[in-house]
Amino acid sequence: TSKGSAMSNFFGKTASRKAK
Amino acid sequence: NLAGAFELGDIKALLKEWVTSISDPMEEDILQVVRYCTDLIEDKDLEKLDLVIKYMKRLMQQSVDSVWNMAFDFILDNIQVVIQQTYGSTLKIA
Repeated sequence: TSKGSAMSNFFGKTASRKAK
Repeated sequence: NLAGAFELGDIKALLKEWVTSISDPMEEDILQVVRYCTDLIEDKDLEKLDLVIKYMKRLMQQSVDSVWNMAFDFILDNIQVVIQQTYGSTLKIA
C-alpha cells in the first residue's frame, strides 16, 4: 500500500484500518 | 461521517482516542473534524453537533497540552462561522 498523506494522519489511518 | 464512524458512541470513542493518543494534532485531522461538524450542520443534525462539540470541549480542555486547547478554539470558531451563515446565530456552548 502507498503512504499517501491521507495515511499519515490519525483519521486517515483509522478510516483505512476500518475499511479492511 | 468521521473516518467511517456514524454513531455518536463511535464518534466519541474516535475523538477520545485521537486526543489521548496524539500529543501534537495534525492540521489535516483538525480540518477533518471541522468538515464532519459542517456536514452535521448541513444535515440539520444540531443535536448531535452540540453533543460532539461539548464532548470535544471536555476532552481537549482537560488536556495538559495547550495545543489541544488551541485546536478546540480553532474548530469551534470555524463551526460557529458556518452556523452563523446557515442559521443567523451561533451555537451556545455552556
